[in-house]
Amino acid sequence: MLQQLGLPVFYSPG
Amino acid sequence: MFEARLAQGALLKKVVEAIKDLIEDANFDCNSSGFSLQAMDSSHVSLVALSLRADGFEHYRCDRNVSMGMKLASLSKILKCANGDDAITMKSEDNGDTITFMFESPEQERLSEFDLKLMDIDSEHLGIPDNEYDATVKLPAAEFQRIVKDLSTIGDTVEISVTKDAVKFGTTGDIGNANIMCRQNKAADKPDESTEIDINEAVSLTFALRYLNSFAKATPLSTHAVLKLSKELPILVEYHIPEVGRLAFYLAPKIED
Repeated sequence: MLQQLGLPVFYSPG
Repeated sequence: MFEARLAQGALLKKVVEAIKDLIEDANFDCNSSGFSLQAMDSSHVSLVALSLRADGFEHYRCDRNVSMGMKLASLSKILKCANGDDAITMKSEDNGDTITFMFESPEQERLSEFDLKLMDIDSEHLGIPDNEYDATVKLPAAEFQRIVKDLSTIGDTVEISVTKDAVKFGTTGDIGNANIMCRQNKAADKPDESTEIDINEAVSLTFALRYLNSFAKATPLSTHAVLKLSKELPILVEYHIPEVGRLAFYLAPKIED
């Protein structure tokens, strides 16, 4: 199964 | 006050059509350097980043930084009332609660004004570092649109693999599978049809086709789509708007559970 990652996993709140 | 006139009003229409299905409402940020927007879709998987430079406008004035919250569906309704060859001027007073859109026909025999109510929107900004990407693929925007559309008829996700000479798009679904390969092609006589690959390292990542199809709605803005990929990073899909700015989309990859 593929899991959809979210953008906040990669980029910090700025 | 804020006032900006875009002679090619169609650009604004195309920008809004490209993003209105992805984001419901967003803050448009205006400052002396230009008009921009950053917004995530409701599932926080993709992000839209629009930037229209002040010098891309025929006239641009922004006395103080303003953030104008708009519902994209409402903005789209209003911009649909502008003709494709109209010039569009946006105006808003400081601390005003509306933005005015003025449409002028080329011969100026028809002038219309629409006011849109502004909204207070809590927006979450993400700090996106200027990444070095493993691979950059520049391909005709219409070609990219066709690839993601065709693959969507077979599967839900696409694996994008970039090597030195080619980019491969592959999908798998209940009825079978599909692969589309585009080779590097720098046809000097047909620059609009060129496919260019710039690679530091081969890379292969998987993405939801639903979002890529949504990004491809920006196709009318640019001859080419630029895809930037790095291992374990969101893909960046960029559309350069000649002489005005760019519309960019970020999409987080899917990984094996």
